[in-house]
Amino acid sequence: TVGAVALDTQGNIAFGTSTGGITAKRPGRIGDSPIIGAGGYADNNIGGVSTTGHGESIAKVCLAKHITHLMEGGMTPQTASETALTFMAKRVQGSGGVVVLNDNGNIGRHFTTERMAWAWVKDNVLHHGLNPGEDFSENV
Amino acid sequence: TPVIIVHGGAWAIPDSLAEGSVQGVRLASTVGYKVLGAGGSAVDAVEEAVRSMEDNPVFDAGVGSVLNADGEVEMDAVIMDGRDLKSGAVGCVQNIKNPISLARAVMEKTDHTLIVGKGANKFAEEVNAVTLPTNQLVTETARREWEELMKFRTTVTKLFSPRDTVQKESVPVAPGHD
Repeated sequence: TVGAVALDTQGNIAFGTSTGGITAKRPGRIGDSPIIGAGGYADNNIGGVSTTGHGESIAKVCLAKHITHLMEGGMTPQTASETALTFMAKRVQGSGGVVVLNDNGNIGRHFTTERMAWAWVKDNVLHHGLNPGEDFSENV
Repeated sequence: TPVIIVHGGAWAIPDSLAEGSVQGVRLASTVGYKVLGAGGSAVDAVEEAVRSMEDNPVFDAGVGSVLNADGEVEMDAVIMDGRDLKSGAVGCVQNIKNPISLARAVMEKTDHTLIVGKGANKFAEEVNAVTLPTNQLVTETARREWEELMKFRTTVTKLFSPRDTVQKESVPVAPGHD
């Protein structure tokens, strides 16, 4: 699964998520990816989210909308990401990852799987990582 | 200040895909950022960033998709505009090069939010979406993985196991969350 969240110069937020499925999955099975509120969410007044991971778990907890609600309540994108993924792990024993922006352009990203490739660019500085705890940066 | 953040999937990414995954998300974020820098909309930016990853066989989306139990490719995609909460999505669509662009077409050219299966492919024909045969969407690695999984019946849950609770033979377990 791949995904992106962006904030443009007009203050508009959008997200996109796309997946090629899971190897040997049951034909017709759909996970979280194409479902609004699960595979992602975007609202100019709050922020945007794109999710990845165990789709059935993500769908059960409406992960993207959950994170949006937490941010609406005042949480930072990072805290909301960690809180929601912890909730998913405890409530439905599911793992995954998220990338998040709020309406001020603040970043959140978190994952509970072994790895997640991620990158973000702001003020011409690119950050990226793959393993837990990584955050490399460079000018672009 | 424009910002874009991307991911290339959260799972037990093998070492053989690690470097390619990092390079792929670096490229995708840069592609999206250039769109934003040129005054493009957030929707344009996420579409281009996702297309970049869909066109990269290292990722499980578009080119690089995997095979289902019947040996076919079924892809899903969604896009959403935060201005008015308009959104579009496709599910279980087959042989489409860039499902994210098809999802955008659903958002912009229909009154619906999600079209699946044969209906999604019929809609793809209506909007002249670029198609690819299955053998060009699936990598040799994905085909070998399919053969292995069909043989050993690895479950969806195992692929997305939490790294702190499930011990695997070949992958060291790191504690806690990122």
